[in-house]
Amino acid sequence: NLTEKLNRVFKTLRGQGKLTEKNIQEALREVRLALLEADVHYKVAKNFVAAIRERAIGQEVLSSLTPGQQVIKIVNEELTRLLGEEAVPLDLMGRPPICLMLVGLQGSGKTTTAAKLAAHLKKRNHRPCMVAADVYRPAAIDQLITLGNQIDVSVYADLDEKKPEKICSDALGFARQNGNNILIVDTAGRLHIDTELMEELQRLKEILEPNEILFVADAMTGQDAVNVASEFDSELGITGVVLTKMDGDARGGAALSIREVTGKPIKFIGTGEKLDALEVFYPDRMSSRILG
Amino acid sequence: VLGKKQIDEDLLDELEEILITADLGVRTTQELISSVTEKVRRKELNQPDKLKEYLKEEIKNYFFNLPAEIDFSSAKPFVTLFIGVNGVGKTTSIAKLAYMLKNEGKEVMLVAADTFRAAAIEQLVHWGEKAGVEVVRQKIGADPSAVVFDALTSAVAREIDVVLIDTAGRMHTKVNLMEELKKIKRVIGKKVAGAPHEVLLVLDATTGQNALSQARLFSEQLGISGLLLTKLDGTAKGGIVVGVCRELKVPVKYIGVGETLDDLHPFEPDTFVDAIF
Ligand SMILES: Nc1nc2c(ncn2[C@@H]2O[C@H](COP(=O)(O)OP(=O)(O)OP(=O)(O)O)[C@@H](O)[C@H]2O)c(=O)[nH]1
Ligand SMILES: Nc1nc2c(ncn2[C@@H]2O[C@H](COP(=O)(O)OP(=O)(O)OP(=O)(O)O)[C@@H](O)[C@H]2O)c(=O)[nH]1
Ligand SMILES: [Mg+2]
Ligand SMILES: [Mg+2]
Repeated sequence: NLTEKLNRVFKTLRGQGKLTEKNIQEALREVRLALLEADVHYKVAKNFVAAIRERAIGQEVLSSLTPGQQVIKIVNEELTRLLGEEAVPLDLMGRPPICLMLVGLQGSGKTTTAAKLAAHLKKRNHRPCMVAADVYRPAAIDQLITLGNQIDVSVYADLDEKKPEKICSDALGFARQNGNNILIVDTAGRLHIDTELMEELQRLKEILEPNEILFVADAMTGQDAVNVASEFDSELGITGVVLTKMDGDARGGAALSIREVTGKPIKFIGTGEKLDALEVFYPDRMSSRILG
Repeated sequence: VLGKKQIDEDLLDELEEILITADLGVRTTQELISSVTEKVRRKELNQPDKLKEYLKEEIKNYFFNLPAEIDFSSAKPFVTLFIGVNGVGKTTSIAKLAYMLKNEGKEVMLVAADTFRAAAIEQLVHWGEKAGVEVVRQKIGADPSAVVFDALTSAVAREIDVVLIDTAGRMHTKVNLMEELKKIKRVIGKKVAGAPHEVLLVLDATTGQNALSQARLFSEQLGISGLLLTKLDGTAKGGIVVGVCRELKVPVKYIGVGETLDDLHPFEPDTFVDAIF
C-alpha cells in the first residue's frame, strides 16, 4: 500500500529532519501513481500532487512519524479537505412540495437511490412522494412503484403519459393534494452528450424548481467522471452528488475528480442494493479509501 | 502530438495522458511508454508521427489471438450466461444479442434468472416482446437456479438453438452472491453437457481500474470466456479492456453503443484502438 511504498522511498533518507525538494520528488511520484490507480483524473492528480509539494517542502518531520508517514499525513489532510470538510445536509427549506431531482448516466443507481432517499426522509417524519419520470427504460416505472411499495411511500406515475414534463407538473399538483412535502424525481439515465435529453432535464428543472439536483455517480467510474460531471453541472447546475456502489472494492477516485471539477458536495453514498443502504458521506474515510 | 520535431519528454507526457485518460491504467501505460522509450533509445523509432502508429500496434497486440467470434451453432442449445456487477448493461445486452441472433434465423430463448431486483423480470419480458423471442420466467424471489433448470429442460425439449441467461447484478466481492452464481453454473452444466458454452462478463466502458478486480474475481470464481463492453457511445474510451485482456487473455466479443436493439456490434480491435487516439 501507499504507506509501505513511501516508507521504502524514504528508507535511504531516514534521519533527515526535513522534507526536501529532493526526497519529496520520488515520494510524490508514488502518490500520483496511487491516485491514478484509484481512478482520480489525470489532470486532477497532477494538480493535487503539485499542491502537496508546495505544502510539504520545508516541513519539519515530526519525531513521532517516519518521513513516509509525514507525507501520508499531509496527503490525507489535503485530500480530506478537498473532498469536503463537513457533511452538507439536504436543502429542505422552502414552501412544499420541496423537489429533489436525481440525474446521471445510465445504470448509476438513480432509481434505487430515489427509494433510499424516500426511506431516509420518511424515517425523519417527512412525507415524501417519488415521481416516475423515466418514460424510456422498459419497466422503469414498474421498478419505482415496486420500490415504493417496499417502503410504503407513494409514487406518482402515469403509464399513459409519454412526456416527463407533464408527469412532473402533474406530480406537483398531486403532492399538494396528497399532503406530500417532498417530491423525489427519478429521471431516465442519459449521456451528458445527448443534447435533446439534457435539454429535457433543463425543462424539468424549470417546472420543478428543485432545491436539489443530485448527480448520481457510480463509485467505480474512471477517467470519464470529469467529462460527465462537468457537463451535467454546466448544463443543469447540480447541487450535490450521491456516490453509489461504495460496497464494492472500487477505490473511488471519481469522488475527488467530481468534487474538483464541480465544487459540489458529496451528500450521500450508496452502500448496497437494499433500501436502507444509504449513508452520509465522510471525507476522511473516502480519503483513506482512495489512497489505498 | 504530430506537431513535434522529436520524441522528447513532453511528447511522452502527452502520450501518457492520452493512455491514462482512456482508462488503460498505470501498469499498461507504463509498459507501453517503456516500450516506446526503449525503441527510441535503440534508435529504432525517432519520428513523432510514427509514434502513434507504433503505440496503436502495441495496444492491438494485447488483443492478438483473442478471437471475437462466437460459433452459436457449435452446440444445441448453445447456452450463454451473462454476469457482471450492478447496472452495467447485462439485461439490455441480452436483448440486443437475442435480436441479432433471431435475425440470423435462430430460435432464441431468454431466461429471467434475476429473481431479485425490482422489475428485473418485467424488464426482460418487455425486451423479449420487442425482440420477438420468448422469455422463461418465474416469480420474483424464486431460486434463480430453479428458473435456469426449468428453462433448460424446456429448451432441450423444444430444440431451442440459443439460450441467453440473465443474472442479477452483483458485487464481485460478495461471497454469498458469487456462490449463488457458481450454483447457477453447476446447474447449467448438469442440465446441458458442456454448458455454459459462453460466460460473458459485461463491463461498463465508464468503469475505471475496478474493472480489473471485477474481471479477476469473476474469472477466478466462475471462469469467463468473453467480455462484453457497454456504453461506448458515451465519452469513455473503455481502455479498461486492454488491461483485462493483457492479464486474463479473455477476448472482447461485443460492444454496446446505445440503448436500442440494434446497438450491439462485434468487437473490432482496430476501430477500438483508433478511437483511443
Ligand atoms: N451494490 C450496489 N448496487 C446498487 C447500489 N445502488 C444501486 N445499485 C444497483 O445498481 C443497479 C442499477 O440501479 P438503478 O437504480 O436501476 O440505476 P439507474 O441509474 O436508475 O439506471 P437507469 O434508470 O437505467 O439509468 C441495480 O442493480 C441496483 O440494485 C449500491 O449502492 N450498491
Ligand atoms: N448509452 C448506453 N446505455 C446502455 C448501454 N447498455 C445498457 N445501457 C443502459 O444502461 C442501463 C442499465 O442497463 P441494464 O441492462 O438494466 O443493466 P444490468 O446490468 O442488467 O443492471 P442490473 O440488472 O440492475 O445489474 C439502462 O438504462 C440501459 O438502457 C449502452 O451500450 N449504451
Ligand atoms: Mg432508473
Ligand atoms: Mg439486469
